[in-house]
Amino acid sequence: MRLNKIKLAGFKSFVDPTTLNLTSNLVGIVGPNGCGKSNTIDAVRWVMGESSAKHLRGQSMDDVIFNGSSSRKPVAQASIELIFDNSDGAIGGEYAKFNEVSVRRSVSRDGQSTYYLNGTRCRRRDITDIFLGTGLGPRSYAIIEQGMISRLIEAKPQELRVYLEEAA
Amino acid sequence: MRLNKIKLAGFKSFVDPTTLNLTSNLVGIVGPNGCGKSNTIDAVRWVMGESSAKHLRGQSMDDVIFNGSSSRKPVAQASIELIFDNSDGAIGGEYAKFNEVSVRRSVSRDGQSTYYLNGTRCRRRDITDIFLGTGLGPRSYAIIEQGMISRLIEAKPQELRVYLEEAA
Amino acid sequence: TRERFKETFDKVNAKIQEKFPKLFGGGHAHLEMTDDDLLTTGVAIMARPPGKRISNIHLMSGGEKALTAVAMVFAIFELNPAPFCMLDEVDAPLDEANVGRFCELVKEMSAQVQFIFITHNKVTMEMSQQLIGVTMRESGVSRIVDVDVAEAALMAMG
Amino acid sequence: TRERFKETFDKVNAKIQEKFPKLFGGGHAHLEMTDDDLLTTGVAIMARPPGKRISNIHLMSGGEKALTAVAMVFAIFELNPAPFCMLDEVDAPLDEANVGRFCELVKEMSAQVQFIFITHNKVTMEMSQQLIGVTMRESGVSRIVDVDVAEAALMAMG
Ligand SMILES: Nc1ncnc2c1ncn2[C@@H]1O[C@H](COP(=O)(O)OP(=O)(O)OP(=O)(O)O)[C@@H](O)[C@H]1O
Ligand SMILES: Nc1ncnc2c1ncn2[C@@H]1O[C@H](COP(=O)(O)OP(=O)(O)OP(=O)(O)O)[C@@H](O)[C@H]1O
Ligand SMILES: [Mg+2]
Ligand SMILES: [Mg+2]
Repeated sequence: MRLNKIKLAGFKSFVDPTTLNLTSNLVGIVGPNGCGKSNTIDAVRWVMGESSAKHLRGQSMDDVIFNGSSSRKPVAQASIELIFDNSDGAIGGEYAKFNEVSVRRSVSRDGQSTYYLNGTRCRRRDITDIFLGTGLGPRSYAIIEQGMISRLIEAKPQELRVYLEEAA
Repeated sequence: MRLNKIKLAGFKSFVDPTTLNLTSNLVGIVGPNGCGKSNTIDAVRWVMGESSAKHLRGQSMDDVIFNGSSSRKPVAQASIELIFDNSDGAIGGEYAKFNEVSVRRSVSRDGQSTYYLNGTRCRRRDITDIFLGTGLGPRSYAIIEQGMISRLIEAKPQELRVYLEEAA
Repeated sequence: TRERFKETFDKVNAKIQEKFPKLFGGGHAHLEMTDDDLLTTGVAIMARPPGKRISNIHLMSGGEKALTAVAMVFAIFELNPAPFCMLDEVDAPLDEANVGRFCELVKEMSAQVQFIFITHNKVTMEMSQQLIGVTMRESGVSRIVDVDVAEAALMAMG
Repeated sequence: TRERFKETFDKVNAKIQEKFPKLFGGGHAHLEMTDDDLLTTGVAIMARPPGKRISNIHLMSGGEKALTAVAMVFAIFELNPAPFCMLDEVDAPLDEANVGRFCELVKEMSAQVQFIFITHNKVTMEMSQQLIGVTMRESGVSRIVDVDVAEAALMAMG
């Protein structure tokens, strides 16, 4: 199983439809401060089902929708899609037979999220289900955001215990 | 008033007597992780009267004494001396007439600190007194340690207020 | 449950003992329970960089703490290894030698894991096989462009 | 006292408005009181990098937050300007353009203030007029040596 593409539209500073094609196992993301790099991390976390706005550096769930700039008006919805190569069948269940599995989430200004698997609407629970056993999910250690390292460093013994338990 | 030299002996990883000669107004300190750079910051803070061990990244005041390595035994005392050029008389009072003012602090394993001004023993209070009006002191914004920036960033409004009040 | 926590603790403990020496070029680290009761004990990270004495992570230098935390992150990651791992600027406080070893370990793990890493560090950029540049030419609007390492250096100039 | 706090607030507010545009190459920042009562109000930092909308510091990117905090640090420093200022790795999360402007501001302030800065960043090293290298050749024992920028780059290799 590998992640082939990340498609963003209307998500934070990625107002225009944008596709990240991941063609290797060592992909660096670079650019000046504030250009949107960490927003791609938020995007992946969000589409995998993150339901707490503060884990996405916002205050409410519609904070992920592009809210305008000096040159653009705000938009009404945000969408993130992940396209996985599933030729090894690691994504199991009814999607095991698909070579490509696409997971998509969109949200509108009223805060309502909609989820899609291979283009078909589904529940958030279906998304988290197909990730079971793959090590993925919104709180997985597959996503280490800016500040996570400091949090680990500062963690008191009880907090570190909780991190271990959550990860198990 | 300028800082000409920092002399360290037995202080944290600076077990051997070491002198930093500061010959310019733009001095960079470089070296690998863990080689002792931040220890020089602790040293300056300490000699200016820092009395809280946790502001020196320790648990008790004698944690600043070199406690041994695979090649050296621990030592019994630590000493830091700052040598200031005072030709502009910025350090006032009875020391205003000295072109050079030296401030020294040493501590032994029992945690007892001894302070010296121009080689003469004095109280901690005399040290903090000569710094009055110079902007210096253990909690002055003249010393920005690793992690201070994060603390400012994370500060809630009430904490930020306290920082302002302390600095005034 | 007691068994489940003990099992997680042991697995992560084994992994951090494997990762730490690769990141530090030697030395050792392990996890310790702060208490005898498995239901309530806290967990502490003890580490000994090469040539130094063992201490709690809290007593290490800024860069040593960060690198030890990276060892911990990779150890926990391998409990439930996902097909990809995204790292946001974990290399910021590291000196060049430590960045180099960090890159070596990421390369080694990339045989099974797809790494996507955000960085400002030129050494880390050089280890990538694909570089995606993010720009904000138009105020507040992010765009991406494929870059090579030389271009990335220019882009970092903002 | 109310007057004292207001006076401090106003001075630092004036200073951060001066420092921020120099560090960001434009834009604006200011302090806000979160409350009407001078005795109990909190303080918030509001900032607008060039081309962006004003927001609380908490909503900025990692590097933008750090650079805004540096503007705040220098503003508070100038309340009671000491003859020297020691900075420990404040440039770690900054991109090259921001490091460059940070260096320019430090150079400008160094007309009156002696700066001693710890850094792993080559651009910052290049602005120094004196470089002190710290090494730990012998385990656990720090020594210092004067270096030039090329040597410093080698030393950073650990
Ligand atoms: N909902 C939104 N609409 C428009 N822009 C947004 C939204 N949310 C965040 N942004 C913008 O995204 C930018 C932050 O991007 P991000 O945190 O990804 O930066 P970065 O590239 O990681 O920078 P750094 O190197 O400093 O960490 C900010 O300028 C912020 O204003
Ligand atoms: N009392 C002590 N006796 C001996 N060594 C000590 C003592 N206190 C601290 N040290 C050592 O000093 C070293 C830490 O130095 P310091 O924090 O100055 O590193 P640094 O150069 O700032 O590194 P970084 O770039 O990672 O921030 C540690 O190895 C620690 O073991
Ligand atoms: Mg970021
Ligand atoms: Mg340090």
